Amino acid sequence: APHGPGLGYTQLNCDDPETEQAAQVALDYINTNLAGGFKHVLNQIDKAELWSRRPAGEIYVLELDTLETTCHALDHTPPEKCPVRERMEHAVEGDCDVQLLKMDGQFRVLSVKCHSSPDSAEDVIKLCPDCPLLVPRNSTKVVHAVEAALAAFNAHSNGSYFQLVEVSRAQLAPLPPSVYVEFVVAATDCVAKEVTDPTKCNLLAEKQYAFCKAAVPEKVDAEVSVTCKMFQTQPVVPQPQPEGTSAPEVGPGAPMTHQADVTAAAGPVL
Amino acid sequence: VVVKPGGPSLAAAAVRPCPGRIRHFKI
Repeated sequence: APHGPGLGYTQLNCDDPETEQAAQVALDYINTNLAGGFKHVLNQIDKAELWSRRPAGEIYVLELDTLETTCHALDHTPPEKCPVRERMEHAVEGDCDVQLLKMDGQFRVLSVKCHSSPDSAEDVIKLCPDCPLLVPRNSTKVVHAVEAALAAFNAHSNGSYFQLVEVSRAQLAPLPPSVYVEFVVAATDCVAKEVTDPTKCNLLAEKQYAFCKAAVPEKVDAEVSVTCKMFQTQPVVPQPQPEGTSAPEVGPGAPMTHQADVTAAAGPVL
Repeated sequence: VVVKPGGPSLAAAAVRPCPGRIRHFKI
């Protein structure tokens, strides 16, 4: 349709306070609704358009460049206080196309589409030839490293047996040959010292997550170092159910629910 | 360069509204 009066768009200045405010609302939405991985912070606003909307309001169409932080999605640290992943740790950037509606002075996220990609290996090696490089999280070396790290963690646990939830990132270090892994675990209803069959252990209804970092040397019988940060337990949140459906299963074997999923439906309002 | 009176100034034309500033580093 031809553009009528008032239906066109205006190119905004990417560094305008209002554009930055819209970008921040989008970033908050992205970080609140992460299914896993790490929180991101704004690095650069690539494009900003303002479209008028009928019958009322304005639509902000933004292209955002983000950078991965070291805070896991389950970490409650505000993203602005999270350190950006350094280039020597093999940084990861995000490219996001977002649309926000501004009405009555309030922003509401309409759509978000993000794609993340790591820095190129060549760039990291140029910066430091011995820096560990990111590798696929499902590679054999990584899977073995995570298993070894989790076994070491559980061997020293005086309480619950912890189960793997997610492998968040993995790097291969050349000297000495080691695998650096970052992963999420959750407490189960089994006692670590008494577990005989881990497959029979169930995640607790009130989720107790921990984020772990481990260095696993490739040399056989070398010492594995693993440190985990426990997060506050996440209370069981009843999910709104459509009429005629039964209440959600919240037993120990119920599927995991991130609190972020609950806020997704409503959308953030500034 | 001929600038018409009342047209955009050269300074205004030089302003690049986007992309915006880089806050950390560019990959």
